[in-house]
Amino acid sequence: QNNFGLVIHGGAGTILKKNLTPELEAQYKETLEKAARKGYEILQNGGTSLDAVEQTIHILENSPLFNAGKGAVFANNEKNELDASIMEGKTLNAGAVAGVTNLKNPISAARKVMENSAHVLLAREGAEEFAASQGLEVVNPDYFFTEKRYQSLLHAKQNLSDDSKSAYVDPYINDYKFG
Amino acid sequence: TVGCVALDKDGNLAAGTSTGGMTNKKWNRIGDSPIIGAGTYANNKTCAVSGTGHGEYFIRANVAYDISALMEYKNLSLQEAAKEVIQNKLKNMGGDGGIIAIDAKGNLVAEFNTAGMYRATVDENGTITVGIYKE
Repeated sequence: QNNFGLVIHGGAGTILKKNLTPELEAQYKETLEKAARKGYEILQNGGTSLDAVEQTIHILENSPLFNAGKGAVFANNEKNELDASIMEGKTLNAGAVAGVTNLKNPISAARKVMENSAHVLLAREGAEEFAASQGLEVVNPDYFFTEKRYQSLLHAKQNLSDDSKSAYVDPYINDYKFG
Repeated sequence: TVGCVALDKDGNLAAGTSTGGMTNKKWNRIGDSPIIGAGTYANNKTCAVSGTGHGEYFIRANVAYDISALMEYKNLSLQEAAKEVIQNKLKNMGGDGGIIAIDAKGNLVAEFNTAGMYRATVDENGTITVGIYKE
């Protein structure tokens, strides 16, 4: 038991040691540790759990290693469509955004929806417009481009001729299970 | 997908999840991450949860809320509730993935039914534990 603490994740799936080089494994661990330390500092200094969650997730969103923010996978239309949500246990207030393409940190948009709107979930252009009106950082969608994720999309398209399938299922590539 | 759950010194819980979804998704598909109760949930009476995995199954299983509900209505511990939902209910439906969670007493959980999950915990002493694979 702890008076305070936190847990973070960066996705689950077919993550096998043989698929990660020692260098890449070290990068993942370093980023996870950096995020955990950030959250700890906030909590240790008396910050709120909401602040810890938001700022910890910023570190993960800003890393190209994870499927969120920069490093997010590509949709079929070759855009990065981002979703996020946040919830406060004291009030049961919650906020979320879906399908946004130009918000650097979607988790902050979710928090703005929770705190500054009468709604829980805003989607796509409306969510983007609301977040911009709240002063959140808007970026060119190119900001989210990473070569690795783009190649995964091209690979997926090559391997899916059945149009009824909307997502790529490949047990040897982590992307699929990160959803 | 990435996520974080936290308990602060005032006893307040919070949960957050952020994602790019699935590669090659079409038709404005969204998964569980922005669905409150599916991929994210927090309640000071029970726990805070963030999920990652095959979103359609997480939505149908109402994963995050279900863990909280098992604690609230059946008095399961966080570990018991998380294990029941991830290793039994979700897995039996054919869904895979995992969750992280923290309860009002500061118990920390990372439960998943996949080969691995990128994860880290930090307790009140500042002890950080990082994991990737099942072991």
